[in-house]
This record gives sequence, structure tokens and C-alpha cells, in this order.
Amino acid sequence: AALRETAHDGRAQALEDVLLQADVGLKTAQALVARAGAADDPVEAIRRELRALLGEPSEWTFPTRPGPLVVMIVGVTGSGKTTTIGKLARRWTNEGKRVLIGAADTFRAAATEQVAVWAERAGADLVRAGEGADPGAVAYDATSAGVARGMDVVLIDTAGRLQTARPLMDELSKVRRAMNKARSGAPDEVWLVLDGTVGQNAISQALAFHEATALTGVIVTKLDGTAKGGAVVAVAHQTGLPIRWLGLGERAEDLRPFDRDAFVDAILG
Amino acid sequence: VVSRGFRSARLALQGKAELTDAALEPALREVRASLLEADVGVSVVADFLERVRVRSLGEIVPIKGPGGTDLRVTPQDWFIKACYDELVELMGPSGRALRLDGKPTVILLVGLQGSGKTTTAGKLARWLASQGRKPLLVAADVHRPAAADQLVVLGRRIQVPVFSIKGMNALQLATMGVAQARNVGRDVVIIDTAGRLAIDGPLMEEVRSIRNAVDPHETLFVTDAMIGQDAVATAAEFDRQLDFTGFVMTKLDGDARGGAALSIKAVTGKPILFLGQGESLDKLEAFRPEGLAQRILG
Ligand SMILES: Nc1nc2c(ncn2[C@@H]2O[C@H](COP(=O)(O)OP(=O)(O)OP(=O)(O)O)[C@@H](O)[C@H]2O)c(=O)[nH]1
Ligand SMILES: Nc1nc2c(ncn2[C@@H]2O[C@H](COP(=O)(O)OP(=O)(O)OP(=O)(O)O)[C@@H](O)[C@H]2O)c(=O)[nH]1
Ligand SMILES: [Mg+2]
Ligand SMILES: [Mg+2]
Repeated sequence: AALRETAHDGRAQALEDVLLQADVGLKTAQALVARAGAADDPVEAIRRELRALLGEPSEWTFPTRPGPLVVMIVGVTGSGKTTTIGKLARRWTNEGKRVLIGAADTFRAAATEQVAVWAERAGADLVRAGEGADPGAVAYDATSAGVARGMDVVLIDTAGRLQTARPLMDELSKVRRAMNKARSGAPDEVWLVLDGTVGQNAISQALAFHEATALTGVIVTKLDGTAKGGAVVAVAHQTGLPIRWLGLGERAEDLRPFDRDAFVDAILG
Repeated sequence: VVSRGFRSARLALQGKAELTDAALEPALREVRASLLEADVGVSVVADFLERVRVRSLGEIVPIKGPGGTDLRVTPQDWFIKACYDELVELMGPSGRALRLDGKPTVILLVGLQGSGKTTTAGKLARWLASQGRKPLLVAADVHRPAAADQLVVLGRRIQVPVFSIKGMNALQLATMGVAQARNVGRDVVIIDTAGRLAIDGPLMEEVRSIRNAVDPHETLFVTDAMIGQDAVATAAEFDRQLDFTGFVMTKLDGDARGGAALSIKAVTGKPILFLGQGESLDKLEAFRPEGLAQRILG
């Protein structure tokens, strides 16, 4: 009974619970309910507020300037980076683009074998090195090859790492610099892959990865399950980063451009 | 009202306070915020706090030391201590030993995509080998590209054999793997399976059929420490379909609070057996409740 004080009545508490269960987080949920609680239609008010927190949708289109577009994929262990690279590669080869994947995860067991399967599935070139090779060197080689071969896209896969591992975050900055050496201005995009089932740790991940590699966007995976991915709302709001893609399964075609309004509707059930 | 004021004044003179609803209110809210921030399930938080509130209500606690010295302990501090004790009790006891009396013992690993099953399989194999057991790893993930390669590499690192045959389905691999262990005298079989969603009918059917066929001594649900509210529904569904015997929480070397551990224990009643504390195969610890209770409570 004491806890009801955070919400003005049973209906407000129910709204807060729906938001909390979607991983929106307590501070955000309380702010949303407080602002919308007095409205005639609180659900609609919250819907509008959630959309606002996620920012104006900015459609990402393939750049028209001369390539290659260099994309670096980063994120914590197991979030879905390698699979997402396979999906992006497939999408872009389907669009007639020439794609090259750089297997710069030289650390994890069979990481290169895994991305090699995806490169084959997508019809993409692959640049790889032996296990234990320097990831910066692979990223450099892949970026250079992308330029030399006139590719349209270079996708760089990196090893998963927890944002609290300082030396690994420093390594990521180093890999980024190597890409820039291979082609000035690279990488054009640095996308953080967030596991859709993640809770409040998403914010810590986004802030740390943003600090280490100046992110340009976010990809949220595994939203084909029961998780709602609500932690992404605070991520978008606090970083101002756009959400670019959603991963909705384990097959090459299970990738969709982020649809803000549909995402918000799913949170509100 | 007069008598209540009288009572609290008298208690104050004795350096004591009563844990009333009013006294507990701010502490309840603070702990609720902390647990939710730690990703403990909403309903689990509500049940947990109600439990501790009811237990604490009416308790008389010392807030001043003998001779009126200030203990610097408030009624709220007492409540938080009660929460910690309750958390330790709820999540405990310490990780019980694995059931290893089979010929061979069969351990089946299950869980969502990317939760750390394959790595945990390697860790368990290393753990058991260092205890003088003869483990056999079975690569029964036929879905993820290079999943078998990954397990083979791990097995090589710790000199544990890996049973992996291209072209077999998951059920065949699991059953033949157990048969193989019997044939060559390996006494523990650790079966790695593909990540899957609890709502994926065909894949849940696949892992149910494996469980029915090999009758594991342990079915371990492997979960990532950073999972949020989804842990409640997912663990409940995995448990409903597979009746797992315990769970493992991985990636605790990060700063995720790991509140899902409380959710899963509360919702399924199944014990936490191991904690994954890093990517290398030596980073596995037997579960002890105190550390995780502190981490979750914040
Ligand atoms: N259901 C579902 N599973 C996914 C999705 N994206 C990736 N996965 C699965 O998640 C698991 C991990 O994916 P990976 O691509 O290996 O993840 P990663 O981030 O590269 O992992 P590390 O390199 O080890 O850090 C695999 O089993 C994938 O099939 C998704 O959108 N939905
Ligand atoms: N930091 C850290 N990383 C871990 C831990 N356990 C596993 N990982 C990493 O997390 C990623 C996923 O681990 P996997 O063992 O491939 O996970 P999985 O459950 O087998 O994945 P799927 O088979 O795709 O479902 C890998 O990069 C592992 O090295 C841990 O305790 N700490
Ligand atoms: Mg990967
Ligand atoms: Mg695996």
C-alpha cells in the first residue's frame, strides 16, 4: 500500500507496471506516468511521450557519394553482431551492392569460421587473418581492400567485449583509428548492437561504447522474442543516437529498418 | 494516538525505535527503486518487499548504543539489512554440488541465444576434468553457423574430447554422444544446445525431445546477467517445458546488477549453481549468495 505513492491511483500503477515490464526503467516510467497521468487518455499521452523520447525518426539511406561505405559493428559479448553483419551484407548484396566483410574478431573461438559462413550466404567478400592476429590490422586490411576493389560497403565485425573492460575498450578505439588510417574519414558508421532482452545495463553499454568509438547509431536484436527492448528508450534519449535497425530472428532476412511508432506500440502492448 | 506517541517516546529514551509503516515507507521506496534498477522482475520486487515489510513491521530495533552513544543506525538501515538477509536466504543456499552419480552423468545446457551456453559447456568440462572426472562435450547445436567448430576449439584448449558429427540432427547427436561416452568410458556428458526462444514451438520441442531421450541428471538454464524483465517470463516458460534442475548466470564480470537471478529463483524455485565471470574457461565459480545479494541490492 505504501508503494502506491509513486502512482496516484491503481490505473497509474498499472501504467507504470506495463512500462517497467517493458524495461523502460523506473525513472523514465515514473516521469512518463507523472506527465501523462492527468491526461484524458493517459495511454495516448504516454505513447506520444515515448515517441518523443526516441526522437524524430530519421530515415537512413545508403549514401550516394563514392564508396566504400565503411561500417564498424560493436557491442557486448553475444549481442548479435556477427549475425547482424550477415543480415546487412545480404540486404545490401540483394540491392546490387558489392559488400566486403572484415573478420576483425580475432579473439573468440571460431569467430572467423562463423562470419565466413555468413559472407558465403550473403555473397560478400571476406578479409580475414589467423586467430590471435591484431584486430586493428584486419580492420585496416579490410578497409584498404574495400577501397582497392571498389566495393560499395565494408562491414567490420569486432569481438564482443564488456564495456567495463578498459583495455578492450581501448582496443576498440585503436581498431577505429586503424580504419581511419586505411581511408580517411572511415568508419562512416559505427553501430552498437544491443541485445533486445537487455535491462538497465543498456545505458551503461551505450555510454561506454559511445565514449570509446563515437557511435553513429544503434541496432537492437532479438526482438522476435518476448522482450520489449524498452531500455533502448533511455539510450536514445540520453545519447541522441538514432536506432537504425531491428533484428527479428536468426535468418539473413530477419532485419528491418527501425520503425519508431511500431516499436512504441509494442511497448504499450 | 496518545499512547503511540508515548510508546515511541519511551522507546527513544531506551535508544530504540519501532519499525512502523511510517518508518519503513522511505526505505521501502528506496529499496524498490534499487531492485528495479537492478533488473529484478516487477512482480518479484513487489512480493519480496511485502515479505520483508511484514516480517519487519512491529520490530523494536536499537538505534543508539549503550550509554546513549549514537549507533548511527536508523530504522531504515535495519530494514535494508533485513532485505539483504532475506535476499541471501531467498537466493541461497550456496551452489549445491552437481549430481555426478550417473554412468555417465548427463548435463544438458539450455537457454536464450547468446547467453553463454557454449562457453559455459567448456568451463564445466574444465571444472570437472580438474576434479578428476572424464568429461565428453557434445556439440548438439546444429543451427548456429560454426557452433560445433566453436565447441571443438574450446575442447582442444582444455584437452577434453568433443563429440561432433556433421549431418546429424540435435537429437541424434545427443543420444549418440551419450552412447559414445559409455563406450569409451567418459563419465560426464555435457551437451551444448542451440540458443532458442521459449516461444519457439519447434525448437522447444527439439530440446524437450533431447531431454526425454537422454534423461539428464542436470538440465541447466544458462542466462546472461544483463537480461531485464524478460527473465521472468522466459525462465518460467523454460522451466514449465523442461523442468530444469538449476541455472547459471554468466557475464558477471561486467557491471550488470544481475537482478534476474532473484527473479528466476523466485519464479522457478530452482537453484543457482554457477556464476560465469569472464570469457576464459577458468572463469567459473560455484554460486554463493552473499556477493550477488549485495550486487543486486546495490
Ligand atoms: N532470436 C534471435 N536471435 C538472434 C538475433 N540476432 C542474433 N541472434 C542469435 O544470437 C546468438 C549470438 O549471435 P552472434 O551474432 O554470434 O553475436 P555476437 O555479438 O557476434 O557474439 P560475440 O561475437 O561472441 O560477441 C546467435 O545464436 C544468433 O543466431 C535476433 O535478432 N533474434
Ligand atoms: N565477459 C564474458 N563473456 C562471456 C561469458 N560467458 C560467455 N561469454 C561470451 O559471450 C559470447 C556468447 O557466448 P556463447 O558461449 O557463444 O553463447 P551461447 O549461449 O552458446 O550462444 P548461442 O549458441 O548463439 O545461443 C561469447 O563471446 C563468449 O565468449 C562471461 O562470463 N563473461
Ligand atoms: Mg561475433
Ligand atoms: Mg552456443
